[in-house]
Amino acid sequence: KKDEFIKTFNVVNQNFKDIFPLLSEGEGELVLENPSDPFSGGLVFRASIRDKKNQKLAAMSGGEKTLTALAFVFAVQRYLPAPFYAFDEVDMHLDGPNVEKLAKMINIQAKQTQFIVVSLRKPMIDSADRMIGVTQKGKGVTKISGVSLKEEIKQEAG
Amino acid sequence: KKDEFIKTFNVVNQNFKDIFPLLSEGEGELVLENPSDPFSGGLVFRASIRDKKNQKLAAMSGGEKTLTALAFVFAVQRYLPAPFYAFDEVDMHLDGPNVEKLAKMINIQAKQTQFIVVSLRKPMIDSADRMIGVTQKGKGVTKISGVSLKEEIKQEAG
Amino acid sequence: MRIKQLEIDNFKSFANQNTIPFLDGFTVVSGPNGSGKSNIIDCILFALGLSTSRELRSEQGAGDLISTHNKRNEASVRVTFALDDEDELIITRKIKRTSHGVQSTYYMNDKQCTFTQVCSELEKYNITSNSHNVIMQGHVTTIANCSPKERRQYLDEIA
Amino acid sequence: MRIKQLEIDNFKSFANQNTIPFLDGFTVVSGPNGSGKSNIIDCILFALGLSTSRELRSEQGAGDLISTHNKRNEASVRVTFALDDEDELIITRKIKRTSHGVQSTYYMNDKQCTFTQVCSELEKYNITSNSHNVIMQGHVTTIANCSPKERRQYLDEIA
Ligand SMILES: Nc1ncnc2c1ncn2[C@@H]1O[C@H](COP(=O)(O)OP(=O)(O)OP(=O)(O)O)[C@@H](O)[C@H]1O
Ligand SMILES: Nc1ncnc2c1ncn2[C@@H]1O[C@H](COP(=O)(O)OP(=O)(O)OP(=O)(O)O)[C@@H](O)[C@H]1O
Ligand SMILES: [Mg+2]
Ligand SMILES: [Mg+2]
Repeated sequence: KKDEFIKTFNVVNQNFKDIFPLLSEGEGELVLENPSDPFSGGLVFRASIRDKKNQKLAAMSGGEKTLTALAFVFAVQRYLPAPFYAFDEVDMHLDGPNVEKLAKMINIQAKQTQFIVVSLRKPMIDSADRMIGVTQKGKGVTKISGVSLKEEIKQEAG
Repeated sequence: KKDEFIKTFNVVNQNFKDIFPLLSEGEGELVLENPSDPFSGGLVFRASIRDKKNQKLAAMSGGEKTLTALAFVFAVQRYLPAPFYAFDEVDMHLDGPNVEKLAKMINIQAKQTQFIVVSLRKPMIDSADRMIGVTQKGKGVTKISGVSLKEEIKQEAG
Repeated sequence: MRIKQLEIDNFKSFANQNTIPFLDGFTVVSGPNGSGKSNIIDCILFALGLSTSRELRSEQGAGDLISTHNKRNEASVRVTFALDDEDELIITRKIKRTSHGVQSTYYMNDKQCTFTQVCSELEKYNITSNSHNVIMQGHVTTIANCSPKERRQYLDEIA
Repeated sequence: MRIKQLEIDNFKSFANQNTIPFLDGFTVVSGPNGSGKSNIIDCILFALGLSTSRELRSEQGAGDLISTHNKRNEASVRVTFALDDEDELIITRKIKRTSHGVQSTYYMNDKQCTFTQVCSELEKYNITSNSHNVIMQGHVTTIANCSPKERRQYLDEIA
């Protein structure tokens, strides 16, 4: 059991180290509170974004926490992908450039797995393969306004 | 005590009714759970955005809850203004058109009181009187990059 | 494996029948505030049994998930997965308001089954209520804000 | 009345002295993620005693509010209010790391005073820890999500 866990931890940690710099201009790694007996301790993030030294996770900003959390989700996905990912406005704390970085990252991960991402931010909408438009009709009834973008363009392009 | 409360409630409620339609295409009012003995009950929002009937507050979307909450804050401000308001990314759940509506509303309220609003959204940044730019210098030190925009333009215009 | 389509009937703001096709790769869902974007994510969580009523923003229980746009007392969501071998897996959940409260029924490939059967089938494909493959609105920083122990436990599950 | 300027010294990401002027009307604060925008709001909450350390994201107590960019063991924030009659009100808060923990001292118009004196002075101008005039990042929907009782209690205070 412990061996299994350590094996999983090492792969996910390596993924996290690879992915973190792509999402933020920084470095990050996963650290076990008690490596000799992992089940008695927890798992912490050791991350430093844009040359900041020893950042405490609790003191990070909303955007920095978002990038750290998503790097972990992607690190796990590379180890053991779920069949689909559904994200609801995960970019809400991010500034423009970071929305673009995240969108690029999703594009890479979406080669392996299906991503359904709700977003209001332009860089995210622009980089998707296709968009499902949702509007309200009449007194609050949802209407799906079609699947558009690159799919149709790709088909038209032949 | 009860009379004082009812008087305050009536004014704030009237403000809420006036402000809510400006922020959302809807109608809203404040309702006391127990009007004859207000201190034994609570205060609920009865709101319906864009012709939706009887919306339960818990079922509202992130954007709708944001507009309802802010309409209440502004309704109280009109009754008893604080000397300043400091909002940190209150527009994060809002779509483009609603960010614009909120920015217009803040512009109106800022005639009476000082507003300091942290935002990443373009419509909000564009409608402010001035912007304080914040950047990171070196290994994580905050640098204030100056106060710009309309203030300087106004002065230049003479 | 991926989600091939959602068939939503009278669930939340989806009055009447709606079918939403999903393709592979990166799909973005966008539209005005309150139009029903998060309700699409809620459809998936509801049908697969991954969330409680409270998490689906229906504080007074599952009855609030039935659309208020008409007088019908039932709602359902049917999720079709395209499997890697051209086969399909279909999970359906129906709720019905009765005099004894709200009844919820699950179906797998259109045959009635139990919630436990749905869970154990989905677990084969790494879909559990703990897998961070669905992140609800406002919850993106939860993984950063939770305790170190909770975070480690998540790795225990996938080891 | 309004905030006229903030003088920040060694607080969080503000290593060394910083002075930020504030004018009347609508000022927006913008910049990249992690640059220090919320820390400006934290300065105001800290100096006026409106928040706990935890709310200021310093889980291990007030010591975490002192900048890690140098070896200094103290930090301070000085808020200057412009009053309606051309007069000023200045509230300063200093923290110092000592061998017995972190000491916090308040000053009103540069004369040492107690936290209670600061609170009662600010109350005259409708600034309390319950007034929704400061909304922290991620908390905008709190007023919609809190209980009806809590919402009514808020009106009690201003009646
Ligand atoms: N049972 C129901 N019947 C009818 N409408 C409902 C029901 N439950 C919820 N709604 C409505 O659905 C809407 C919420 O939709 P949703 O949360 O999906 O919006 P959204 O597109 O995600 O918006 P945002 O961008 O603000 O997050 C609300 O206006 C709510 O009143
Ligand atoms: N005591 C401290 N010393 C040095 N830096 C600190 C200290 N406390 C917090 N910080 C740093 O301040 C930064 C956070 O700043 P802040 O939360 O103000 O960012 P922000 O501009 O609001 O970003 P976002 O747009 O993501 O919300 C973090 O990177 C954090 O590491
Ligand atoms: Mg939503
Ligand atoms: Mg911030």
